[in-house]
Amino acid sequence: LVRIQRNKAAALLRLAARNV
Amino acid sequence: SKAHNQASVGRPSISNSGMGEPGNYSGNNFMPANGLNVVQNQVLNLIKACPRPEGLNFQDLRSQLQHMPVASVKQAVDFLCNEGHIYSTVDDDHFKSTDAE
Repeated sequence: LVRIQRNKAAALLRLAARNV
Repeated sequence: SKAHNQASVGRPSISNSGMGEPGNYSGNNFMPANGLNVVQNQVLNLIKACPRPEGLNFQDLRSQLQHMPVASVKQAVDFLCNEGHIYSTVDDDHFKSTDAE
């Protein structure tokens, strides 16, 4: 599902933003 | 024959007072190393541990954390979502962890 991919991508982005 | 076995009485035993008193951290176990609180950590670990491709659903989460109020579990899930540790999959009740280790 696209939705899952999108959520995962968004989550990874958030996580990455956190870890900067 | 001298069987003088003088034990070396070199230095007086230093009692290092002040250092090395363990367990003196006034323990608030609300913040383990990774900045998550206890509930959040448990939720994250459960979600991580779920082998299903669609992730762990909220009902399972709840039933595995029965000692906690639903509200806290929900709160922890929200927090983890916001931080990007987990994300929802097939619907808003299924969650997977991003840190795939």
